[in-house]
Amino acid sequence: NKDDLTKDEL
Amino acid sequence: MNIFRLAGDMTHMFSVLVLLLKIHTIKSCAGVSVKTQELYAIVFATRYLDIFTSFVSIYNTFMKLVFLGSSFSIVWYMRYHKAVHRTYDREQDTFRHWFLVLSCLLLALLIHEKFTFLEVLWTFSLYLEAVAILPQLVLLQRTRNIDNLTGQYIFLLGGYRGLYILNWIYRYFTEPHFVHWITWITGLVQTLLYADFFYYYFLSWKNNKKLN
Repeated sequence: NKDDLTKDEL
Repeated sequence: MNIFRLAGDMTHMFSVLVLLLKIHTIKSCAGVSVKTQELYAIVFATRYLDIFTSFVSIYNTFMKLVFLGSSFSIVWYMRYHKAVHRTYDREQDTFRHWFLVLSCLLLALLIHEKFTFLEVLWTFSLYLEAVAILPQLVLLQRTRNIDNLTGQYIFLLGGYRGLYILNWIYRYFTEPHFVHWITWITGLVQTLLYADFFYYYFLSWKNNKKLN
């Protein structure tokens, strides 16, 4: 979902 | 993943490894601000809370462990390793960095994308990372000169967020609705804080003289 997408950066 | 973000992560990893190597090899932390290192340890601790709950990729988890491990090791060396601690410049490293922590926490409670525990701490870590270099830059100005390893550390640290800005521009144009104002603004502020350091670093490199 959107969450994982936004938190894929370090 | 794109080349800008990969280059940014590699630059960031090298910056912390350069510093850790320097401290471990020559058993000295002269010219290094432990306050900046503590702020970075807090940044990683609050940003990577989801390391066990949400798995993104092997690379992502591996890099989080590298950043957590290196930042806490550097703080440990500077605070508790006798030989290294002796070279710590306590009189000059006097920036009241707890005020930075407090103000970033308050700001995160006010401005965030979602009001959840993880999201507020994640936002806090972005605000704190933007200003974490301040104690180090103040120490740099006080001690007037800087050994080249610390200079390389700061240069790489400033460069990594600049590469991330290119990554955000790239993702904005290639991914629909990729918009994250808080990340972008904090990343820009962070990079701008290094601007004058980059200027003097470039001058010292161009005139091939010691950075001071």
